[in-house]
Amino acid sequence: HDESMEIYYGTISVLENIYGKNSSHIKELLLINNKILSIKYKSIEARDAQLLTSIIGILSNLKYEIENDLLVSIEKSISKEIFTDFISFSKEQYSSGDLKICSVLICAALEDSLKKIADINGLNVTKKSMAEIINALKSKGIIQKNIASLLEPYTRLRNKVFHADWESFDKSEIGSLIAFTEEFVKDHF
Amino acid sequence: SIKKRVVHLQENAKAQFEKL
Repeated sequence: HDESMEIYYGTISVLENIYGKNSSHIKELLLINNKILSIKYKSIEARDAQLLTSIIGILSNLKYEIENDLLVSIEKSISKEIFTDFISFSKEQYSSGDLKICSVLICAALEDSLKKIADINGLNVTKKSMAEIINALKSKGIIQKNIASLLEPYTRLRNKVFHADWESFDKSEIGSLIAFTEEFVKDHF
Repeated sequence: SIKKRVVHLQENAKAQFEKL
């Protein structure tokens, strides 16, 4: 019974790692376990065998998703939603609100999307600067050289924005960054 | 990697199921 429970908790831990703590996948497994616990079985072994059957199914499906890169596409579609929200909020601020808020939002969206692409491709970019991340992505062929060159001036703009150097850039530069980021997210997510 | 963990768990689950 201990071994079965170890496998059960191991599966929960893997699901947490992949889908997050409150994911529907975990809820489903907990539900299966509760259902099995509520039914009378001849023995603990019979109950464990029933639970293991479900666990084997869940793990087989997980293996299939990993092998077919489906997890990455789930991750990508979630990321896209987040970035799209950021971009549209930034655009709202651009047309009727505060240029400072707008610029911070769009710079964060672009930098974060670069980090996410690196992360999805297995690059460790913790504590790396935006320029370093762009170089890493370029050298691995994850982004094209011409895109990397387009990103260079935006790295300088990002530094101005995040150093609250409000006087050193104008609205049109931020407008151009918004348009670029929108296309970039569309192409990479 | 996560795939290794999944495969390992799956094998353990199958072996344990056979035992029961």
